[in-house]
Order: sequence, then structure tokens, then C-alpha cells
Amino acid sequence: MARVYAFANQKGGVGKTTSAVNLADALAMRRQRTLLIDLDPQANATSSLGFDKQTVPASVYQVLLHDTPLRDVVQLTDRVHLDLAPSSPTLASAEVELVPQIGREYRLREALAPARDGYDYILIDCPPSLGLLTVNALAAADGVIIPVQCEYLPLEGLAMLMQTIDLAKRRLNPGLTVHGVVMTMYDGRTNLAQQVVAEVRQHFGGQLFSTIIPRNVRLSEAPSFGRTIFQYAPASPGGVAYSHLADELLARDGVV
Amino acid sequence: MARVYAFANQKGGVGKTTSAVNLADALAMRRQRTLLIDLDPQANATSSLGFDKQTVPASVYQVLLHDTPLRDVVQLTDRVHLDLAPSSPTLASAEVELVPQIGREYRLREALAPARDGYDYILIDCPPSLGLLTVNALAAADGVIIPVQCEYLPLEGLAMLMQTIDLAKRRLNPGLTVHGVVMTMYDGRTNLAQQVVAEVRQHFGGQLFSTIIPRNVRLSEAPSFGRTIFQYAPASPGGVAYSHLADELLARDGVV
Ligand SMILES: Nc1ncnc2c1ncn2[C@@H]1O[C@H](COP(=O)(O)OP(=O)(O)OP(=O)(O)O)[C@@H](O)[C@H]1O
Ligand SMILES: Nc1ncnc2c1ncn2[C@@H]1O[C@H](COP(=O)(O)OP(=O)(O)OP(=O)(O)O)[C@@H](O)[C@H]1O
Ligand SMILES: [Mg+2]
Ligand SMILES: [Mg+2]
Repeated sequence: MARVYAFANQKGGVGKTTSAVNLADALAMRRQRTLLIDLDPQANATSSLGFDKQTVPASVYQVLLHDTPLRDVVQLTDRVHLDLAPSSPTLASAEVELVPQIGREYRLREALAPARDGYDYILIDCPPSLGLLTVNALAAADGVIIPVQCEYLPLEGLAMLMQTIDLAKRRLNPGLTVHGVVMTMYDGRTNLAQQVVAEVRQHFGGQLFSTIIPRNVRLSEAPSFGRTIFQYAPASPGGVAYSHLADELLARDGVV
Repeated sequence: MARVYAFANQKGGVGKTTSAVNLADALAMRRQRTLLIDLDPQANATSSLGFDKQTVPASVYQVLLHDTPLRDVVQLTDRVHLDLAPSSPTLASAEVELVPQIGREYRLREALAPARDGYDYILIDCPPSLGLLTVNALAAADGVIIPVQCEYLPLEGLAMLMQTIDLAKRRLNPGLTVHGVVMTMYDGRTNLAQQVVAEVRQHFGGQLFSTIIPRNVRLSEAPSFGRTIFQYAPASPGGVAYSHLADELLARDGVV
């Protein structure tokens, strides 16, 4: 039975895609059968794994709007144990098209049910909004992993995100938890980063992963080659950090 | 008659808010009567100017959904010539609530019409999506200013953004143009940044502002004090760059 985690934060550019993609690969390297679902119309997770969003045969759009089974859109990647359910630009209209549909918040949860036995982990990359795509992810997930950039404006948005998670827990998915908060793009030379980490630690306590992801240009270069950090620069500070984060996640899940 | 510019890019965290807020202040300092409209439910522009989004008496939500006149929600700031139309968390539901409304794409354009005589510039900060809030901004604006972070993933999203701008131009606002593209968070030490700038320059030519905004921690610190870069660290690389950008914008507009 797969563990399902949504990478969500409506603040843009905080490292949702970078975390989902690299954690998915790290888990696959540790022989966890992993499915990465790209729920963002920008399709950044799709292109980060080397796929062309314009030419994928089918995407999660068909799963959400046309009841296509998830296994019919899943693509195998060049990594053993890592599959991708790609996004496409058509997903941009899903937010509006889902509005009148009955049970619109549960489309992804229903689609995932038959797939959960085939994987150990299912990671969902969310768009930077709290619309119906992210709500579908919150309704489908066991837990939320919240990437937080070590800056002020991203900190501000956490209260709003927590309200939406609480609402999703109360109305759609009582089992939903905040599985972890991960600090990203940390630059130890600035006071701001240190202050933000201290503030988040105060708020979230043990939910904060002790692994902090440093700012590392290799992480932003890797997607331009369609490779994960482990394929592109495994020994870089970014590669080492996401490797530690994967170990910490597995320990938190009691997977030895 | 005010010039109206929308700061739009569905990629998250590329510097839309930072550019809109600091350009608005720079224009106000140059005696241009400026209105900043915060169209993002995150309300980052509102808090960057020192306002508390939870306690503003009224926001653009009322303007879009309840036909409240724009002048009834406008707040004066501590800067002469700079006014703010604040956002609030209620704006998050506007995307969905606008869907069934007649003329839903033109709500902002209609609300702006009476206000255009009272200002020289109206700048609109958009959320990281291409939904009805951003579409309202594209329908209301004379031009779009596109912040592009000097990294790969933000580059990928430009094609999608241009498609949406073309669609808005054809269907909603024939006068809409791309008024400028501004490179942000440039770190000259990395090859990636130099490659991205070269690529964008090839695509956009003269639309690319020659002023490039460097990565500068002062820009990310200023909002935590509710101050613009000119109030917080005017001589910083970020302050100097946004000052140059304001001069370049005024020259492009023929305002001497
Ligand atoms: N630790 C890091 N160090 C340096 N660059 C990073 C790091 N993490 C992410 N990046 C880069 O920062 C940018 C934003 O990251 P990313 O796209 O993963 O964020 P996101 O939250 O998924 O954005 P969006 O809100 O648009 O979905 C990207 O260009 C990415 O390559
Ligand atoms: N030139 C810069 N140098 C350093 N930090 C910057 C710069 N520009 C913006 N930032 C910081 O980077 C983060 C993202 O910028 P900002 O919030 O302005 O982007 P945005 O496009 O408005 O994001 P969103 O998509 O969430 O609306 C913020 O924490 C901001 O303070
Ligand atoms: Mg992303
Ligand atoms: Mg913003």
C-alpha cells in the first residue's frame, strides 16, 4: 500500500518541484517503487525528468476529466522503480472544468485507489495555488510535505496554507496530516535565512525535517538537462542534501 | 490618462511582487501618481507595503465581486504619490466565484476606467497562475511586464505565457502588448544565468529591458519590514537596479 504525499505550498518558487522530483529519484534509488504525479499545468516535474509536455500521449488531465485510468497515462522513466504521471498544458483548464463536476475534489483520490498497490510511494507535485488541483491532491494524500524557502514572503503564506490543509482534513480527508516541512534554498551567509529557520522550527517543531536544503546552482541546472540531481551532480551540496532528506523520510516512515 | 501594466508570469517566485512594489515606489519618487493593485490572494504586495492583509477594511475582492468602486478600497501609503488597492485572503475564492458571472473577464477593466484619470501609472501584481484573476489583469492592461528569473524552469514557462497573452489580445483586449521583459535574480557567477539571458534576449530582442536585476538579499529582507527597497536599502545593488529600471521604463514611455 503506497504512502501518498503531496508537495504543496501556494507560494511560488519555493522548491516544490525540485523537492518532489529529487526525492522521487532518491526513493527509487533506495528500491522504493515510486510514482511521481505532476499536477501542475506548467509541467515542470514532467520536463525535469526529460519528457516533452507537448508530446506526451496522455496526461493527468484525462485522468481527472475523462476518467482515464491512471495506469494508462503513466510513463516509465530511465530510472528503475520511478514512474511518472505527466502533466500537459491542457491541465490549465482543469481548474475551471472541474468546478461543476460532482465529487470534483475526489477525482484524483478515486484514480489513485487501484494504483496504490503497485507502488511504495506516490509523490504529487502541486501548482502554486490552492485551487481544485491542489485540493484534489490534499483529498488524495496521506500527508503533505511543505517546502518553505528561507525567505520572508514565503513565511507569510504558511498560515493560509495551514488553513486550507485544516479545511481539507475536516471536509475531505480526515486522515490528512502535515507529514513534514522542509527548508529550501538556505543561504547560511544571510541573517534572514537563519531567522526564518528559527521561526519555522518554533511553529512546526518536530514536523520540520532536520535536513535543510542549501541554495545550490546544480539543483537549478539539472532540469535543463532533464536529469535529476543524482544523475547530474550527485556529490553536489544539493545532491547530498536530498539524499539525506530521503533517508530522513524513510526513517520517519519506519522503512528501514 | 494612466498607463496600466500587469506584472504576470504563471511561474512562481520569479519576482513579480518584488518588481511591481519597487517599481511603483520608484515611479512615485519620480512624482508619477501611482496605484499598485494587488491581485494575488497571497497579498504579498499588500504586506510588502506594510499593510496587514487580515485587517484591511476592503480589498479588490469587493471590486471584482460586489461592484465596489475601486476608489472605495484604495489605501494611501506613507509615500506621497503611491496608493494601494489591497488584496485579502477572500480573493482566493474569486477565481471560482467569477466563473459564472457575465463579463467576468472585464470586471477589473470596468473598475479601472474611472480611476485612470487620477493616476499616471497603475501597476497590477498578478498571482502565479493563468486563471481568471490574471486574465482580468490582461484584459485591463495596456501592456504586460514579464519578470523572468535567470534559471531554466522559468524559461520553460514563457511559451505558455505568451500563448495566454496572445489569446487575451485576440479575444479580450486588442491593444494589449508585451511592454517589457525584465530579468531577475541574476547571479553573474553562474553560466546558467548568462545562458538564460542570452536565450531571452534572442527571443524578445528590444522588448528585454537592458536593466538586469541582480540577486540581492536586501530585496528579500525589505518586505519583512514592510518597506520598499528605497526605504530599506536604496544604495544596495537591488535598489540601484530598480532605480535604473524605473528610468528605463519612463524613457520607454516617453516621460521625461
Ligand atoms: N536549493 C536550491 N538551490 C538553488 N536553486 C533552486 C533550489 N531549489 C529550487 N531551485 C530553483 O529555483 C526555482 C524554483 O524552484 P521550483 O521550480 O522547484 O519551485 P516550485 O515551488 O515548484 O515553483 P512553482 O511555484 O512555480 O511550482 C527553479 O528554477 C529551481 O531550479
Ligand atoms: N533580485 C532578487 N534578489 C534576491 N531575492 C529576491 C529578488 N527578487 C525577489 N526576491 C525574493 O525571492 C522570492 C520570490 O520573489 P517574489 O515573491 O517577488 O516573486 P513572485 O513572482 O511575486 O512570487 P509568486 O509567484 O509567489 O507571486 C521572495 O522571497 C523575494 O523576496
Ligand atoms: Mg513547481
Ligand atoms: Mg507575488
